[in-house]
Amino acid sequence: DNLSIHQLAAHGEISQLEVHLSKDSSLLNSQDERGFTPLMWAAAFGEIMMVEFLLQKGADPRTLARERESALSLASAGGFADIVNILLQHGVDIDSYDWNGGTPLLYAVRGNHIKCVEALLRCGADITFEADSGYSPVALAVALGHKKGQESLL
Amino acid sequence: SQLSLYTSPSLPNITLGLPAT
Repeated sequence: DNLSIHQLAAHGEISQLEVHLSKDSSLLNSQDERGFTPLMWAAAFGEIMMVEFLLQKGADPRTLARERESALSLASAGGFADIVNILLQHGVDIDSYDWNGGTPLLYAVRGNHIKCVEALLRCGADITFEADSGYSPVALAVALGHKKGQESLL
Repeated sequence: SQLSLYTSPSLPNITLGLPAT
């Protein structure tokens, strides 16, 4: 019963999370020690109904964590295309980059998550953006041998 | 029901293990 709001978000426990919010509404966008919000936890763990619930309550999908991680990058890295689509409908920065110059598209390509790659491309993700190490999405797909990723990008 | 604690989300290093371009 003493799980944090972030843990409840990751577990998709909407009713328990709602109890926390009823006591302290500021928890909605509270950031943990690394700067992750409940929405980021839900996005990272693929909890789509929780993502929708938090957004409906007014959670800010544009918040960045301490090393500039975003909910969109977390969902893309996890391969959760439905959540990627929901976040893209909420006006997030599609090309936000973080501590190693990763963008949502780079994470989707790295994880070989084709549906996420295509959702991001459909919404105009910058295909030329290179990671700090100089890899563009196409170069990354080739280096990792992700054929489908290459096809989507090309 | 007891929920197990998840570890904090993290993003993988994009190019770990790949040759420098």
